Amino acid sequence: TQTEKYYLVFTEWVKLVQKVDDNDPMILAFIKQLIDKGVISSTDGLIEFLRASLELSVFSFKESDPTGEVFTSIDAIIKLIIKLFIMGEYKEYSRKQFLNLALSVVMMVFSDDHEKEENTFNERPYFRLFSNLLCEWQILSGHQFIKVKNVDTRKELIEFEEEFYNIIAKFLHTIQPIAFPGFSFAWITLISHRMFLPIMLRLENKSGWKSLTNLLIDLIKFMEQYTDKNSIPDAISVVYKGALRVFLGISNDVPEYLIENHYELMNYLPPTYLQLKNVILGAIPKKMMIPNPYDPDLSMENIESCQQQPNIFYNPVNDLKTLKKPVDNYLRIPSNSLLRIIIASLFKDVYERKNGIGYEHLMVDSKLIRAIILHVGIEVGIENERTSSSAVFNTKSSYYSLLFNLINNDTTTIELKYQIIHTIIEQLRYPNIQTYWFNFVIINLFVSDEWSDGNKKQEIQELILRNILERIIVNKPHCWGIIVLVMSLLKSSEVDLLSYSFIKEIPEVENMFQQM
Amino acid sequence: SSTIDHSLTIGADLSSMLHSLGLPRDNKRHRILDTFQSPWAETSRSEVQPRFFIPSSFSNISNVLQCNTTPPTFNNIELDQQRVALFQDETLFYLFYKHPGTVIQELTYLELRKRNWRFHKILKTWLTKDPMMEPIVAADGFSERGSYVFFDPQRWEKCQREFILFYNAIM
Amino acid sequence: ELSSRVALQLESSLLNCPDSLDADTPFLFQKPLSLNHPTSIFFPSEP
Repeated sequence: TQTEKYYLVFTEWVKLVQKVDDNDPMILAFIKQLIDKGVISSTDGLIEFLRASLELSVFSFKESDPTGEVFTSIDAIIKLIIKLFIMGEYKEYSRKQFLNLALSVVMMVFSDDHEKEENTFNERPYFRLFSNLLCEWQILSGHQFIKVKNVDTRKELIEFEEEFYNIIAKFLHTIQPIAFPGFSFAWITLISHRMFLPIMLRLENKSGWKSLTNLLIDLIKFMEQYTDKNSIPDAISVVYKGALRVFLGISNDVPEYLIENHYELMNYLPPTYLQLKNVILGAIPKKMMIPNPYDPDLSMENIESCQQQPNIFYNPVNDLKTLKKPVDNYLRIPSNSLLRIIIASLFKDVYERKNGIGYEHLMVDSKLIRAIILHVGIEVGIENERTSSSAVFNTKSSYYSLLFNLINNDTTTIELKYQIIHTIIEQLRYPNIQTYWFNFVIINLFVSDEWSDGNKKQEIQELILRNILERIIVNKPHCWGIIVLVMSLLKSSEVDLLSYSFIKEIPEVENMFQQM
Repeated sequence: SSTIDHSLTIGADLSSMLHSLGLPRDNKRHRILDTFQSPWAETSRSEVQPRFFIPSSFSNISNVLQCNTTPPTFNNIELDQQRVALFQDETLFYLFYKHPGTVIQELTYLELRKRNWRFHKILKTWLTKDPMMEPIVAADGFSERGSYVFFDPQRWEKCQREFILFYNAIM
Repeated sequence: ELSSRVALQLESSLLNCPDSLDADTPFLFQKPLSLNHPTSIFFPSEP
């Protein structure tokens, strides 16, 4: 059959690449014959040839002696794809389309195999295929593709580099664990691959960050889907540990990525993953020396970096949609009617199942709350630069009163109060203007006598302390801004933590605060 | 609840995880993702080749290992034996460890023995007597205690050790 | 809830989890420095 003929041709290729060097003239002659003799001169021929070769490679992996060279055919097919990608002077399509075509064939064979094999599906050959593609690209792209003799081709490849990684990211997004659970562990290993993740983090103009965030959100969504209050499957626990290690690697190598993308990651991170949350929010800019947060004499007013606006990669204002106008109008001139519009928009019409600590469903739109609060934080930073600190570090400012009134309003449910305070405390990170201002907000919310009644004050204080405790009773790392807040509360003459009934009621908690 | 895996909520002490990532090394911050073997320590059982580039000036050096072909090969026993005899110890160790199961491993073994090195079958390292000190043979004649120079392939250097050498452990 | 089908697929994925050897750079052909030769079983067999 035609397929068997393709098998024969591919087998010759596998033998050849084991016998001669990468740039041996025979390699080029073989590929030229492939094209001249019509094996891959048409798109259909190319698709069928690649499909047959890949099926044969996967088959040979499954049949190989596990202690032997199990990947020879897989290694050979990637070498062929890379050679065709470089050498092919295609009339019908561009190099980019060729790569998409080749990877689409891989997708077809992969999804077919995953579907058919069910629990006996073996992810390793497909992992190796993508891993090799990344490695071969690395070898090829060294020193601006210096190995490529043809000047035009070399120039085209240099321009294509960014797109190459985003195409890989797109295909990885397609085969994410929620869609292909049988490929989950290989997938996590691929998105953190040494020839992928560090490059996506450092592509020029952060051009890999959007795709990378999508992939990390795919990972978080997958974990969240199976993180249930009652039980966590062992495999998901293993996935989580791998994810935690990957985030630690990112935090070490490129903390700026976590600093500028924390907003989107928080939108999807399960609220119970407190340590992972602290790893993400605890990222500190590489060059920054941060003062000791336990220093009793520390004052953010005297810290220069507390005047700086933190960078953000994706502006939350994009998520405000119809709310942008009412929020911005309120920040200009506060009014109750605007407040009511804003509060009404924060409730969802169907509840969202979200395992939190002490709750399982959300009636409020936690993403929208996060967008509003971060938008206010950004506006504060701008105002602070434009006018002065006194314009924003002022409980009469519209920025503070928006947050205060969102919490104080009678239509605000306890859940909404919790989510608002929860999200404000998320902004307490490394020394920057947002950490400084939200610290100011929390302290004033805590001691304010403007609450509509005494009970509400206690309620708010309890919510604040609860959110702080959640973040600091977990194993390290702890966020710099939260430690500073705790120290501020402990030092404040207006606050006597041990006098509050909701603390005295629970001996462990009372004891904890006594320790502090 | 009791069954939940608390390492997801209150987390775990990260020092061992950080250690498995090679953090913190000295106070400088090292990039770790460029040589990231795998998301899990358990599946990171070997080093992985990082991104690197071979300048063209490095790829066409002639006479490497006294060989007139580039890249070098050892395919002629008589010739090879003469060449091997000219190499310094470290070069012999390099060829021995880097090219297992080949003719050159055998040739370097023979040459190192000629130079009074002996391969320890259990330690899988080469050792030779410390010329400064005569070992003391045990009464039963199966072993001796003395000072020896070992070649450590992990640290790639020779180091002197007091040692009890059992004669059946070396070849 | 984790459906049994997904749970099994996840298990098989965990079992087949690729390790650092799978992720290493492929070398199909390397001009051998020296011909293969049976050496002592005590000698190191991995570079």
